[in-house]
Formats: sequence, structure tokens, C-alpha cells
Amino acid sequence: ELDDGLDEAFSRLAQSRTNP
Amino acid sequence: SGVGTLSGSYVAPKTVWLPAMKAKGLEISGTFTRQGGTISMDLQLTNKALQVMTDFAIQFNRNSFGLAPAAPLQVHAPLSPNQTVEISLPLNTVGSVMKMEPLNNLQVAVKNNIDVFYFSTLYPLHIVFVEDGKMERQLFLATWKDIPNENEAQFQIRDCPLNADAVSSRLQGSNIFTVAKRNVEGQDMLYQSLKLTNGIWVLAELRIQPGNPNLTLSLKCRAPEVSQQVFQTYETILKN
Repeated sequence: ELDDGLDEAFSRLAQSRTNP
Repeated sequence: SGVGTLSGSYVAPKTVWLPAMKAKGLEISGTFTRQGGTISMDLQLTNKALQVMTDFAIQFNRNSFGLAPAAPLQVHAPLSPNQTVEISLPLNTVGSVMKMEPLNNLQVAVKNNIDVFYFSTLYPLHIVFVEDGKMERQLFLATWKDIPNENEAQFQIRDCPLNADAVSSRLQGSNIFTVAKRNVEGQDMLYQSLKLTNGIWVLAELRIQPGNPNLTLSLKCRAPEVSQQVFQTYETILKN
């Protein structure tokens, strides 16, 4: 996958949902 | 439990929709399928009367997704007493729309040479999940953020001992697509999308913890009234 910043954005989303 | 099709879409076993005692001897069993974008109502008609049945026809009442027969009900020969015939009736979604309660309720009228009979059935919502329901990742993130928290519904799927990859591939068979997968503190988070035939998108987050058979499903949709039936569809697909 191209590193378009979206991988990081999904990681942040998952992180924020686990530790709101 | 149900049987899979070649494309992997879940198909429930046929159940009796119209018992013979309520239809002057005509018994109708059926189920719904979606294969390669084609929706079908698979019917079994049995003549439990003492006279031959002819002149069959079928009609649907208006329903939430505009489901309608795409062809006449073709029973090629008269149905003799004790005879059973299997028919696959193709459906489309260009019929009249009226929101039903529950959303997946379908009212059907069947006629033959004896009378007209009516019954209701519930269809599994995944028959209206389209094949191009995988949302582009950037759009998913923007849409997830954009849909207000009030529109999020959370459900528990109990006793589902599948891992993330098995869950993902089973759901994809019924047009629920995994857009991204992340592991946070040991739990797998699947971000998924699906699109209904009427263009409504549903975004999902599915949490899977190792060793815990209960999954947490969060659904975000601009039309949150579909969430309950989407949840039931997840349960049906994952537990069968």
C-alpha cells in the first residue's frame, strides 16, 4: 500500500476508539 | 443451519411462509438469495389439495427497498395433488417504495385458479447489500468523522469464536467489506463498509478480542433506522 497518511489515520482512529 | 453459495453469500434454509391449511391446500416455502448482484426468491410450491392448481401469479406490496418480481411466476405445468415444484423468481429493486415495520418486512400475494392468498415474510438485509460497497479509505475516514455520534449504534455479537480474518472473509461473501484492520492493545479492530441498493452507506467497526467469543459491533449511518437489521444480518452471517 502507498503511504498516503491514511494508514496512520486509521491507527489514530482505532487508538481513539480504544482509549477515548 | 444455512448453506453457502458459490459466491459465499449466506442463504438461509427454506421455511414455510404459507401453510396449506391457510391457503386451501397450497403450501409455500421459500428463502432469498443474492448471487453476483442478482436477487432471487427461491420458492417451493406444494399442492396439498385434492384438485389440480393452475394460473399462478405473484405480487408484492410496496416495501422498504422497492423489491419486486423481475419476471412473472412461471409454473410451467398444472400442479397435481401431492406435487411439489421449485421455482427461482428473479427480483429487482425498482418497485414502489414504502417504509415497512420492521424494515425488512415483505407482504406477498399469490393467486392460483382457486383463490388469492396473502402472507408476510422477513428477508435478510444482505440481499440488498451491493457488490461495490467497499468505501474508499479516505472517504471512510471523512464519513466516519462526519456522521454524528447520535447516529452510532452499538451491539454485541455473542458466541462467535472466529478470528478477524475468518470474520472478514465470511462477511465479504455477503458484500460487507473490510476497509482497514488495526490491532490496538491486543484487540483487532475491523473498519468495514456496505452499501444498500438505495445508495445508503453503513460504516462499521468490529472489535475482536483474542479469547473472547463476544464481538462488539458499532454501526454509523446517516439513516440509523437500518442499524438494527444490519446488526441482525451480521449475526446471521457470522453464526451460520
